[in-house]
Amino acid sequence: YTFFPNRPRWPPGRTQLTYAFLPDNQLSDNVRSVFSRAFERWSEVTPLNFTETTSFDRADIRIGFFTGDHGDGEPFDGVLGTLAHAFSPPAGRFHLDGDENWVIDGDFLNSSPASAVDLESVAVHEIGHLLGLGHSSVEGAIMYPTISSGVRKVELANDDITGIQELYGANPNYNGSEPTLTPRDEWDMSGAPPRM
Amino acid sequence: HFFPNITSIPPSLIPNTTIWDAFNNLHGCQKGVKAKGLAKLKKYFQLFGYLNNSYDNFDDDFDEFLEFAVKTYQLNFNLNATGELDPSTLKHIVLPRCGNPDIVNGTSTMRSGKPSDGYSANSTIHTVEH
Repeated sequence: YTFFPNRPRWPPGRTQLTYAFLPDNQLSDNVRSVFSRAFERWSEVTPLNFTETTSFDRADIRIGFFTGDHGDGEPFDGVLGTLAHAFSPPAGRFHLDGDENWVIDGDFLNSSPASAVDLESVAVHEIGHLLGLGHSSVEGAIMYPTISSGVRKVELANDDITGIQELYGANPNYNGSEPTLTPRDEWDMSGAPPRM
Repeated sequence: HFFPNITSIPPSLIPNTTIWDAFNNLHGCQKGVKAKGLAKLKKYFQLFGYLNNSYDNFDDDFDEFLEFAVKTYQLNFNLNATGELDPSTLKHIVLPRCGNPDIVNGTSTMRSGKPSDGYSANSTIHTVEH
């Protein structure tokens, strides 16, 4: 695990963070629940809690789907390529590429490869950035940079947990046991290498 | 575009190729060669922090800066650091990924904050390579 330069983090004592979705996106409850689950994965191992709010401008974390140039100097590039990006704390900006084919229920088994990306997998990764984690060289970690189509990976690895707990400490209710890394759900890709 | 599952995606939304697939044509390229498409690859590496923002030699020449970028990328992704665009390296490069850079301000954010050893085409490059 790594951190951004100078190890930015949410200020001590700020354990209750709010998040909101860009109103223009008009996301369904199903999509919003995907993000709720993704936040919960980080809450389980840290003292941080995340609550959705309808006040986009006042939220700590602001989530939006955009296409192409969306004003932050990091334009999206259409299907696949870059999928999303997020800013280090306390910026709280979380942008996803609106051109991707986002799958929201994570059922990737027994399907053929396609240009679809598991939304929750990407959300868990980007929330790691929002909290202060950089990319990791550990291939099994959530914070590994490549998040390919065809794979669902949402469980925090030891590397992720150790990193985030170095920044924020552990959730008092976290028992510290080994994370239950379930086998990655992968499509039958007929011999193609596993991808994240 | 949101879909409840993979099978619900209309075929018309599934592209035949993606933006980085063309990099597969650069198989075998190494320092000293000139190949169409290397300029775009240099922009790829700059986007993710492997070439310094001051780097502006976006031609199709495989220069020493690109070689260092490739080596750093290979180290970050636990590949053989050959500096050559071998199949395993290209296989990683074309994968969809997070848009955040792997290297910020010359520091690798993928290997526990270790310096990038000059591979990002910064001012320390000659103290390392030569």
